[in-house]
Amino acid sequence: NSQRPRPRVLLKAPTLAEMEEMNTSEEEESP
Amino acid sequence: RQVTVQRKEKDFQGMLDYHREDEALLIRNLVTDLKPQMLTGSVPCLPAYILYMCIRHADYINDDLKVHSLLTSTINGIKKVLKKHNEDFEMTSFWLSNTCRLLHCLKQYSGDEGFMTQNTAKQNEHCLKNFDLTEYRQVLSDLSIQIYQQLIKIAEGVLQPMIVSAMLENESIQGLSGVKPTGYRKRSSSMVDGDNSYCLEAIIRQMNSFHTVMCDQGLDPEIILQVFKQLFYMINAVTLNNLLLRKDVCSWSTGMQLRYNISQLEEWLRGRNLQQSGAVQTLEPLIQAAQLLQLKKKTPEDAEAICSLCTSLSTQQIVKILNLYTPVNEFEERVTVAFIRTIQAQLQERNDPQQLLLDSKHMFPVLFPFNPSLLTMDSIHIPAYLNLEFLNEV
Repeated sequence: NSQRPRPRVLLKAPTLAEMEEMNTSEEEESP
Repeated sequence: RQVTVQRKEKDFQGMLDYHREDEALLIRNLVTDLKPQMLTGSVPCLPAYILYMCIRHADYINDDLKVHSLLTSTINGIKKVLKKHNEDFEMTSFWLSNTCRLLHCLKQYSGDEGFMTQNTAKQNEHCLKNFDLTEYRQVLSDLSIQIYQQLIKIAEGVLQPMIVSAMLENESIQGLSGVKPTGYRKRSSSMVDGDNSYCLEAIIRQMNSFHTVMCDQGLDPEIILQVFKQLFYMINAVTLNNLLLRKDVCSWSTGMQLRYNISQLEEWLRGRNLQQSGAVQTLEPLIQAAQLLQLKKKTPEDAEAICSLCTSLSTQQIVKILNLYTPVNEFEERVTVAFIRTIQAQLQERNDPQQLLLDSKHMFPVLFPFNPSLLTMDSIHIPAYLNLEFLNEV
């Protein structure tokens, strides 16, 4: 069915806690 | 004759493009360094709409890394701003409004039919084409809960020091101090240094201020209702807990003043159209305690009346108030042990909780119902003072 929009691709996201962790480790790495 | 060729402006499709290297500047100018006061008079939740228009363009060009990066930087930026302003009601309310609005946009324009029922045809054109951001919606929902909790903590911190003096100690009814229990007169605020007494008007003024800020910033009405239900719960808990521990306020006159104060709070809720918040229901134990102080406490019929009235107070709380009750003067008798035994006997079948005091830190779970916007993206104007000239309208 050419009328049908193609399905959207699910973008995986880290959880809020994981984001926090990544952010903290980045801050620690930078002097 | 000079021929003027009028060039038709290319239609703005409600998308914003920027170079990847400008992302940090975008987050700085739109999130971390933004002062909510700057946006007075503009569309409420403007940052959320701008961010959505940027996300939409990244989706349009099928750039998943740009979407990931922008959403991650936005969320981290909001968290940073909240951490820095963790005692600022206005800033916290502003980011709660915007985070919820961005969440609503990601639903409204997700392409999921369940969220599109109220969209116009034009709005449907503004849906995401390539990516499903369900997982990011969950992150924004979790972030909204965190911001809501911070907002409540700030508001409670402001109100808490006012509650006891405003609700139990301050006498706004004229002539009531003459019927206070002897030996306890003018005790109010004597336990604290300096003049830390507040009248109910101070609480109402503060709640007016909270309410105005949240409304002006376009916070969802359903969230505003939940904020006031939570704050009224705390007013109930702190006031009742003090009443249950202080003999000097367990009197007929305090009951009268308390009932008057509660009626003022109810009136305030009506005036601000917040009746459906459930806030009044959270005051029920306090309303009953005020009535208990005022009821007669002598005959078996009085005991019957108390038991049928005080359904939101536990047996332990009723008995405690009766034990603490202090007669107004020598003509009023103390509550007899026999009367209290009658009450206990009548209430023994109740399955009441064992603890005497209420948990003043209890929080009701918050809900963020979907609230689609009537605005169309291509109608949104970006003011020059936001310094976002590097965003290109597409």
